[in-house]
Amino acid sequence: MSDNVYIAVHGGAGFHERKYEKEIKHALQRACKFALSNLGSKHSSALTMVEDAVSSLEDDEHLNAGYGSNLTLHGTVECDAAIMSGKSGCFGSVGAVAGIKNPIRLARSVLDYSSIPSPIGRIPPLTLVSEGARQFALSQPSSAHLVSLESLVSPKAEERWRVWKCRVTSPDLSSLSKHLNDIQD
Amino acid sequence: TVGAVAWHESDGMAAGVSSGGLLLKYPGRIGEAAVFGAGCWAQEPFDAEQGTEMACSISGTGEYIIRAMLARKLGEAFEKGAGNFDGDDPHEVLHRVLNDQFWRMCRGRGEPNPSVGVLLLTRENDGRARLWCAFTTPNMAIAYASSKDPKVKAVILR
Repeated sequence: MSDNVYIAVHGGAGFHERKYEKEIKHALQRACKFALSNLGSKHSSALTMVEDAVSSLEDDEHLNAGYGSNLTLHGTVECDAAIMSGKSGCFGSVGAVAGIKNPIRLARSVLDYSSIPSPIGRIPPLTLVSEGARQFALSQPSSAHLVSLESLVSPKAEERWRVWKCRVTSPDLSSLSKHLNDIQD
Repeated sequence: TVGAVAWHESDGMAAGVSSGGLLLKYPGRIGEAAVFGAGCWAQEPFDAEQGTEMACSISGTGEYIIRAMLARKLGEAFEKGAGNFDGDDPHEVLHRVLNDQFWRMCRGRGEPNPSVGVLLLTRENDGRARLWCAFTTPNMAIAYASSKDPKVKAVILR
């Protein structure tokens, strides 16, 4: 490992159940190792390390991103992701996008697209959302590949959604808002 | 929400964040992980005199983090002049931004206990990188490694 690098990841600030502590730590360790695994290659950079680490975390069902995300009111997965370079100040993000396996890779494609000069002087986007972001993914050869909407719904996320969805209709709404906030990440 | 911060000798600092958002959120709702200056920030001052190289990734109640433009606010706090940064300890900077600015803004909007977690990587003039973590929630899960010490340390801070 020739390059001189540092990497750090987080699995969210919130409420991590003790019974999943081991799985969550393993997910974080895998992400750091994956980010360090490409060092020495010509694509090695802080941006690629961040993209690799976050995409590894998105694949873990115990974390609220990508596969295993919290579900919307309608029981679907919609994700947000962003990436930024300190040297260039370049930024790319996607919002409320469905059916994308690794949203961070799509955000990186938005960032890379913004650094390509437009022949007609078009101002590149900072952020793409929803269906537009999905269409952009279709047009990008190497970015986050599209998957079926259902494939991002994990059994655990669906179970949690059922429990809380029916509580939304319960008469004692005050108890819901207090606890719902406590289990968000 | 998940995130990463990194420093590489080829391109300096970078930051990222990704989130499935709030449970039972309205379809179409976006959180801090989609918004410029809110969920992640990375900067490299022109020279050490201008401030500190930093990268941060943020998690928590998206609506309040967006209102506070929290990630960019943290970046400005490490710039000379703009953020009245005069070399003080990153712990002080974190405390000032989270307590004085973010917390006060949330309280002003009737949110007594906003959830927020920050993972921050700074690099001193001597080249050493330092990692910081601040959170108002019951816990925050982090892991870190370097080329010099590739054995990954993972911990759930409570």
